[in-house]
Amino acid sequence: TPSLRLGRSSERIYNFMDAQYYADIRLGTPEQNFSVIFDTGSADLWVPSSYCVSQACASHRRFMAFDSSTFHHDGRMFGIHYGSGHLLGVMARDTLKVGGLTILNQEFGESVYEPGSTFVLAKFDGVLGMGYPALAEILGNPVFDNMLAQKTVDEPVFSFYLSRRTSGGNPEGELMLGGTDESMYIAPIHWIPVTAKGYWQIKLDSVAVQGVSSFCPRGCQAIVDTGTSLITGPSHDIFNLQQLIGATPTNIGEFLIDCARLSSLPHVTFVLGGKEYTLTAEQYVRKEMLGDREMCFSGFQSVDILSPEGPLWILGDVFLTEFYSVFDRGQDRVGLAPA
Amino acid sequence: AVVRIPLRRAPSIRSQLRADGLLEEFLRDHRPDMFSRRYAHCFPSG
Repeated sequence: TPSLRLGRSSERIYNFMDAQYYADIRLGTPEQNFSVIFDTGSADLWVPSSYCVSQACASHRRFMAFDSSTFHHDGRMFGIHYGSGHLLGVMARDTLKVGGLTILNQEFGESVYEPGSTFVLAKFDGVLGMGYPALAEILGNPVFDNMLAQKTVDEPVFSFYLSRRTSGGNPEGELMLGGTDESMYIAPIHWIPVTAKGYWQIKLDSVAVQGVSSFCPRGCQAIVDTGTSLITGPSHDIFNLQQLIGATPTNIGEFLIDCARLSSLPHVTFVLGGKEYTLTAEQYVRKEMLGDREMCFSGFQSVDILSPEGPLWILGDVFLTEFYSVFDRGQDRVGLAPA
Repeated sequence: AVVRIPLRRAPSIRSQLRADGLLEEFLRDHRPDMFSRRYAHCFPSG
């Protein structure tokens, strides 16, 4: 029987629809290259398998276990439940290289079935989760836990810089394993304790629009998630917030904003750990060119996820392109500073 | 060691579908409840 555990909400697979930041890893000996999303909202590493039968695998690189001299067969099935079905695969262990680091005997999943066709268009082959072990679907240590166990990094810390600039910016993004890159943020870093060790979950003190505390008056929870692109929150709150920023719904569940009005739109402030993190309309609006027309979409989306600590907001890339984020497993805390 | 992993940014799947004029059809096939979302606020919460 597969070691199935419910994944995140049905939003999961569709959040990859907006994923934009990825990098290469190498698995096996000789090395096989894969591009993955480094996702703090999950804790599994999976790549397509050469045995995969889905359309999505045909257009991506697939792991060839029989080619790797360091491959260890595990054979147990794993499943990650998405809204539209299960991603199913077989567990394995092999040597993983990330940047210059080598991790021995890393557990990972070889996917043999990928649901829906979202992954068909994906620029990435798989996902490398950087959440806590409690979030893992695949048995065994997540990658960063193995880095800590095998002492391949100096500090039990990793950090993200995500650039707002479209391709051509230099760099477009950066993951620092084992420390922080002081050239990428304006010190000091403000620390917020993790409240539940699964996601990188922290307390959100309040959310204000144009200085008026509008949401979470008594505090709620937020997860800092590099695998989600937008800022999400409970439907009821997000609907009101969309109104406050003048966003109007389209028939496919997106919210449009008049690009000409950005300078007059209110800013949105998240209070975390007693400190204010403010996004202007230029920062929370996503611009896209459609032909020769520029369209402006709200960077806020309704996602209803309940946690024992209350409804969850997700601080995705829209937030993380403005604020450098540091994830500290040593002291179970998240650090934020203006990027 | 402290290791720097450069991240690349690429147009998202959503942007690709929109540019190809396929987003609405894709969401209709894979995410029909997206369309009901537009009117979710007209109903009592829950």
